[in-house]
Amino acid sequence: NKHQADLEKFYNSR
Amino acid sequence: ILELRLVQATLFKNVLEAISDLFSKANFDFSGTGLELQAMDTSHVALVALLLRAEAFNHYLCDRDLSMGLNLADMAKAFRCANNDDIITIKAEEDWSDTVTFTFESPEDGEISIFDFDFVGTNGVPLEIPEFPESEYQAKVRMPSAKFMRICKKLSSFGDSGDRDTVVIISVDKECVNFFTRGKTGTSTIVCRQTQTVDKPKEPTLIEMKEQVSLAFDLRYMNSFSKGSTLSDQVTISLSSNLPAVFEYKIAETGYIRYYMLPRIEE
Repeated sequence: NKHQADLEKFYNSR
Repeated sequence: ILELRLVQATLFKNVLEAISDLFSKANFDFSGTGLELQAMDTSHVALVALLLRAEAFNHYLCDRDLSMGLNLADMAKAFRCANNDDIITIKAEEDWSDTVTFTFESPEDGEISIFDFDFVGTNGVPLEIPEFPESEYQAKVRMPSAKFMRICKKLSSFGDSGDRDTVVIISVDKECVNFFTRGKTGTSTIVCRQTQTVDKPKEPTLIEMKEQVSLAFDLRYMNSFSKGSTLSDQVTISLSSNLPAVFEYKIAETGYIRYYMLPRIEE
């Protein structure tokens, strides 16, 4: 099913 | 030294009302320009960023940038026993005491309450939050914040509130924005049409759509984001399939509160 993605990983990966 | 004063506790009470439900601690950054607050929930799904410019304060003295982690639950308790028209003073020395002092003074009977908060660790914040260009968002919806709060309440009461994973799907096309959720025994769809600004200029629902978009979010978080309505009567929701959605409430020319959440992704 769908999972909510991790914001910290998202911003740290930019 | 840091010394701020607000002659009305209302603004700060509303700020805590808007964030202490979902976030347990926050990072407070005080600088010459004002206060920047950031908090992330324990599961790193939701982020909130608040800006209150120095002009929002009746007195603002901050001669050196000061950053501190504070426990929002404790602060919310202290603010709950403050009256709206209490005068708040916030003070911190840059000595190694690692505490900040909040003083509430009630103007009518002169009663003073003093709270010292110890600094706490903050999980992962502050983060550098880039401002993505408008063009990266497929759609942007502006609506009355009370309307958004009502929609979240309706969906939460219908959705299977027991199931922490209830999803809300926000779909936007040229004419309207739809909120859809699935309960135990059925589904609920709320359709909001774009208002013609001619008839109700004060509380329009406006849609800017580059392309149709339909994204799924966790209803529990969106419900908490609707608490920003304590700070502003309009909310703007910016949607992109590959960026965090931004739920922004402008605080009357002194700042904003922005909630961020990524759309749910396929496993």
